Amino acid sequence: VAIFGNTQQKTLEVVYDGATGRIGFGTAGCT
Amino acid sequence: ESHQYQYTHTIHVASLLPSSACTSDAAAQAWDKDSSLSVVHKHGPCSQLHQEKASIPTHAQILLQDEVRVKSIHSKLAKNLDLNNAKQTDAAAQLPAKDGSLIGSGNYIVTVGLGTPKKDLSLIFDTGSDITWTQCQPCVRRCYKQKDPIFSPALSSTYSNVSCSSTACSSLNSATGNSPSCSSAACVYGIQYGDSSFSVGFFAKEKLTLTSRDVFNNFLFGCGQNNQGLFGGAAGLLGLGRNKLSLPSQTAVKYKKIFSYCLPSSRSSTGFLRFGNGRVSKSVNFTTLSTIPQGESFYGINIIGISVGGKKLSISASVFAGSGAIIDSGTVITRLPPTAYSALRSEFRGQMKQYPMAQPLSILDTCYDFSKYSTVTIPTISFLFSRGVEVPINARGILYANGKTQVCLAFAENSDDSI
Repeated sequence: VAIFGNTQQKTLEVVYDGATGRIGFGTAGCT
Repeated sequence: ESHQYQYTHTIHVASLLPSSACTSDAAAQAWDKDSSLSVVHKHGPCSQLHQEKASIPTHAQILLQDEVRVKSIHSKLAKNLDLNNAKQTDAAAQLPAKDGSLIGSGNYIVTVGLGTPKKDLSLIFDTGSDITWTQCQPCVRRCYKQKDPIFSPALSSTYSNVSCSSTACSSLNSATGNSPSCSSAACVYGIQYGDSSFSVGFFAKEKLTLTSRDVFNNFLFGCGQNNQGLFGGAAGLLGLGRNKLSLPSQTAVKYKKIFSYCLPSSRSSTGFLRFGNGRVSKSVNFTTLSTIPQGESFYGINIIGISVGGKKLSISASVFAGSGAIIDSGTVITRLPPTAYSALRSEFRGQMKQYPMAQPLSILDTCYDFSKYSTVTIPTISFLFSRGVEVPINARGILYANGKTQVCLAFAENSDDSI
């Protein structure tokens, strides 16, 4: 598999929604 | 950092280098109110585990350990695929014996409370593994050195061992890749990592305190009595995978298996790990979470394409679809199928040809010498996921700096398109 690693996840808001089977990405998540 | 037409980032080279002072991001402060924990880099100045400079691994060591983690993920998937197909091949026999989950070096730390009275423990947070464990007194066989005091079940009024005959005990098989064993009717877990690090101990229940308003009784965790490996002073690991023993599954009644995080832009700043669906910002775009058949604990994602400097790379959809992809908080560098990486590297190098190149750094083969520059302009990189979700990568997620003289494109390739 390809792997999306943590360097590329920096400052993104990453939302895991295991209930509805979605994953979300937002920019500038730490600010 | 400034953006020109959204196709480039212009950044100060100095900002790519580590700072010795911790600067908390505003949004990461005082979040106890909304089920949030502060996230810090294990080796950065915001971490209580911050070590003497001499004991912090070099970037080359970090990347080497990252490669070990990636190999372990691949071998775990390959092993499960092999088991699913009911075939035992010579190749499978050469895989690491027990690679249930994985430790790497670029890990982020959160602090949680365990027991009554509560003891704070700094744990590596990991979406790529399932069970939560910490080192426990009396460390029957061995404990490595950690910064926090080692948890002592004898001093907690809410600790209890899990029995060997319980469903929870038998669930360890899928969560760790290892069959549990039994000691005086107490369930014994064992988890081994790709770099030969491991933890063995009692599987137990205890009160877990995430924040003052988020307290869980009877949380199942590993109370490690024999622990060795490259855990860097952390007290253990917080398993955020998809198995039913993971933290999101055990707290599903309250949080509905929803959690979010933001990894800070540098080692010297803080991010957050938040549980539940409160305060998800409006800018978040959702794509489909998929399941890798051979690795159901992993969070699968569907990469559709990549753009560099606003130009969509010409990569056949079958390249990504053939291998699948996961998102992992414990892998440092994104790994791509060779065909995709080759296209990314070629376009990036083409748009960076004004800068002198430098020696490769471990698995990173596209490096530049920025020592003569105070600012540099680099192309933006965006990932395209299913459902039309485009995710621009932060400038500090595009480059990996080993000093001004060796700043590298922070992507690497898998050994084979089919992986």
